[in-house]
Amino acid sequence: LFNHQFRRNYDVNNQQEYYQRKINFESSIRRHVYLNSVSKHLTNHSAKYGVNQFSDLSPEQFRETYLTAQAKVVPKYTPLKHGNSLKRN
Amino acid sequence: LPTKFDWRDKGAVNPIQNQEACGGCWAFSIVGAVESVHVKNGGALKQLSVQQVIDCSYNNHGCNGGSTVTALDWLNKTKEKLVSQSEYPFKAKNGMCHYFAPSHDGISVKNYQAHNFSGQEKEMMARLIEWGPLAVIVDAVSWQDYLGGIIQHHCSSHNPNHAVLVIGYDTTGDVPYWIVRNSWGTSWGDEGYAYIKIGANMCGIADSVTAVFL
Repeated sequence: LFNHQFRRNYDVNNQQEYYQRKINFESSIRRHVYLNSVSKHLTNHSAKYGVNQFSDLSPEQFRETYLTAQAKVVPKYTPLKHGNSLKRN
Repeated sequence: LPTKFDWRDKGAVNPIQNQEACGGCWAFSIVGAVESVHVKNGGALKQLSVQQVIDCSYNNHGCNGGSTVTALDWLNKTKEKLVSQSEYPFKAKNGMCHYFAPSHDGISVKNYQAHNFSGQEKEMMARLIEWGPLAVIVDAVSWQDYLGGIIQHHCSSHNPNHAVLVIGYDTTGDVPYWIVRNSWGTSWGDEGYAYIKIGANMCGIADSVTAVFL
């Protein structure tokens, strides 16, 4: 179902890749159980975790591909200096 | 402050984008901010070129990563005009920078601000309304598995690694939350959006906040 929904066409000649993706997917399922076990004690609006297009990636692959932003150290916001218009209002 | 506010209600937010396997979230977030602020200033909603920022913001690394502050600094210093997405389409990979004549139609940045709002998320709400959508850097490690709902746990603020656009907030329910526009397509999260609890600097949402002025 996952392969169909997210249009995965693994190379049939590369069984190693297929099994690695399968291992990643199974690890994701275990992670979802853990993440949801905390959320279920909260309200109906709490975050839900489950299968999505990233479920066949390892956390390292996900990080390398998608978590690539660099944060600069920026100055603390000071309302008196920057929020004059709000004060006037 | 109004109890809820959403720039989508003002027609100022384009549909969710998909960065595919390109690590250009930093470019998607600031281009989204420029598009929205252009509407806030009375302009029409346009889809601007993310690929232009990926290819031309020379102090960043294109699809290999980058910084929202560095990109805004480049846009501010060079006054490079952002052209439309149709003229410079997204290719999900690094490319050569295409230059356009100064007379070419586009939107340039007048100035920008970058601040840390941790402990001041109410101020951040006021600035969101006054300045327009805010490009922020969050720790999105747990977002790999996110399907929707308000993120209140499992989100540290120690490792900022993903750029997104805060387009609104809602404080009418039990848990007040930020409305966050991501760039991972509509099959991720809640039709491409995430909701993050306000008040605890969840995911480090208030640590690196940038606003653009046109």
